[in-house]
Amino acid sequence: DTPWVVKPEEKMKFDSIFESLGPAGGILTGDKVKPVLLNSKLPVDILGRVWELSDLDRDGMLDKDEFSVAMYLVYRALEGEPVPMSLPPPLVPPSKR
Amino acid sequence: QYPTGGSSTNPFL
Repeated sequence: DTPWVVKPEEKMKFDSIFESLGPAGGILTGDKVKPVLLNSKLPVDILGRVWELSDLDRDGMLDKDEFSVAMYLVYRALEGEPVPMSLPPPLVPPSKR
Repeated sequence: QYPTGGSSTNPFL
């Protein structure tokens, strides 16, 4: 089994951001996540792709693991790494494989 | 897989 690329320390950080946004029933709606991602100052088309890759069940909302994927991609993008066109297997949360 | 264009589940589109 491939370990998830989101490290436990990062996951804890992302989880605390997730909780601070007031998830309802353990999920965040798009309108709650959007301003956070926009805060990164990344281009909207990049953020749109980040959303596509992280909303794995395409319900327009992110659960904790999906949110971690989104944050991971945003942080990597801010470090200058390109956002992939499709989600590499190591980035898929173990709970969703 | 999913319809392209006007994906209502993506708040950035």
